[in-house]
Formats: sequence, C-alpha cells, structure tokens
Amino acid sequence: MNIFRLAGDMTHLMSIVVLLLKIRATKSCRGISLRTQEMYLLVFLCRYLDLFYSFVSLYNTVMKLIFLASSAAIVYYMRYDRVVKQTYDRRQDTFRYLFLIVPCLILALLINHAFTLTEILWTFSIYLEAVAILPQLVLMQRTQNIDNLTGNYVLLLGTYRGLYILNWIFRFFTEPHYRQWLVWISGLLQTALYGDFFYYYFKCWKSNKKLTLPA
Amino acid sequence: DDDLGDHDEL
Repeated sequence: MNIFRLAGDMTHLMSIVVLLLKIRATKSCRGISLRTQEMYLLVFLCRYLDLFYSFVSLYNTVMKLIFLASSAAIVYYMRYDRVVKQTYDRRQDTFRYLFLIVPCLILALLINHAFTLTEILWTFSIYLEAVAILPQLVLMQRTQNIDNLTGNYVLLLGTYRGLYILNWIFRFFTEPHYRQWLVWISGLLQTALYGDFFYYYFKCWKSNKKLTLPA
Repeated sequence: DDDLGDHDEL
C-alpha cells in the first residue's frame, strides 16, 4: 500500500460520503444519475466476489464491504425512498446502459487474464467502471443547474481515478511483477473521461461562476 | 502469470 493508493481510496470513500450526505441531508438526488449508480453497484458486486474465497487484508475486506453497502444504499434511496425518488431526474437520465454493459461483457469474455467465471466478472467490472460515469456526465450536461454537492461528488471521483494512476506508476517502479496493462488501459480511459469536467470545474471555480458544462 | 490473480486493489 502506497500513499497514492491510500489517498485514492480515501477520495473514493469521500465521494460516496458526499453523495450519501446530499441524499440524506437534502432529501434529494437531483442531478444524480441512477444509471451510473446502478452500474457502480454492479461493478462492486462483480469485482468483490473474491470476498468469499480470498483474503488480502482487513483493510481490503472492510473497504469492499463499505463500497458494497454504500452503493446499495444509494441505489435504494434513489429507487425506493418515498421522498428521494421524487427528486430523481427520470426524464433526463436516459442513457442506455445496455450500450455500455453488453460491450464490456463481450470485451471481458475476449480479453481477460484467465477464462474463469470470477476472473471474467472481475475483468468485466474493470471495463464497466471505466465507462460507468458517462450517464452522470451526460446528465450534468443536460441539467444546467449543477449543485455544489453533485459537482464535488464528481470532482472527488475523478481525483480518485487520478490518484490510482499515480499509484500504478509507483507500483510499476517498486514492484517488478506489477504489470496489469488491462487495468491501466481501462483506468487511463476512465480518467480521460473526467478531463472535460475538470477543465470546466476549475474554469468556473476560478471565475467564481456556478458550474455548468457546455452541451 | 502468477501476478495477475491477486487483485489487491479496490
């Protein structure tokens, strides 16, 4: 565990805390894509199957359980909470998630490290995580009114991905056997998707304007 | 490929 990895995990955790805070405190999920959140839940469900058969560390296990529980809670609130679900932008959040899920599944079947069920599901989760933010980004482009918590949520998610890249660079030089090109390519793509968002986030922040993304 | 199996990241 290096400092970049820990900082990345903590940023990831903070992004989820910010999102849960927004939902619980404001009783609103306005501006949040349920499709992105459902895909994150799917990502965690597929990736953390190893909870059943392998143990890395207590930290690892606890974090996996937190990510599973929190992402399930977010989806639950958005779908079933009597008050929160009424604030969901159903008509704006129309990204077809099968367009992402199906290609990722096919790619995982074709390009993986080992042709076993758990390995394919793990690979699928890596590919899907790379693109799962897309419905959220599209939704933010459509809704011109992006509140601070939503903006910060996406900023934290993007920062987490950036820190993971630093973590991989660090591991590349310190761990001779660490060569996970499949993870790297997906991770680079995923981080690149935030590029636009970062650009406009800091542009608006510098000029003290409310965050908007050009359509 | 022994290094590929341990998915120690989150």
